[in-house]
Amino acid sequence: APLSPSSTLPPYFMKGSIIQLADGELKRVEDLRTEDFLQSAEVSRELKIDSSTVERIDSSKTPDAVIIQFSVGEHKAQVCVEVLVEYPFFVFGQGWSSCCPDRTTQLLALSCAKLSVGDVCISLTLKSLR
Amino acid sequence: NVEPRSVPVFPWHSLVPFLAPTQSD
Repeated sequence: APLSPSSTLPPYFMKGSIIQLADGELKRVEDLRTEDFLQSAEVSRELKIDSSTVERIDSSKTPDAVIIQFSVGEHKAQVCVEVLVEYPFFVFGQGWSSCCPDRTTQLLALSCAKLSVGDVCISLTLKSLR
Repeated sequence: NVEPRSVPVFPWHSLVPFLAPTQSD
């Protein structure tokens, strides 16, 4: 079952929010690039980047929410999340994208592309601890 | 004198969803 969406978006997606990369560098959320996530994950002991391909986007019973089905990593694990339509995901080589970019821009001032089936989003997994 | 306001700084990984279970291999 998908996780229930929070009724509000986290504050760090607001345009102008200061994000600290793993090497200590500070960047605004709207200036983040794919390389920032990849390089931060490289120096992380616990986290690694996985590719999550959008397989389906369905409407939800919850108002203003959608259910997104991802195929995650090389094992293509199927994961569903229920999020607000304005929730931004970072797409490889494209940047912030949401199901309703107009609403994301309206609420967060964050420029977004339209999230579509086939888009490959950045996600995280825990590295195997040995 | 202007009091410096503290600006919240968020870690990079808070922006990325955890979507996959831990792989055991």
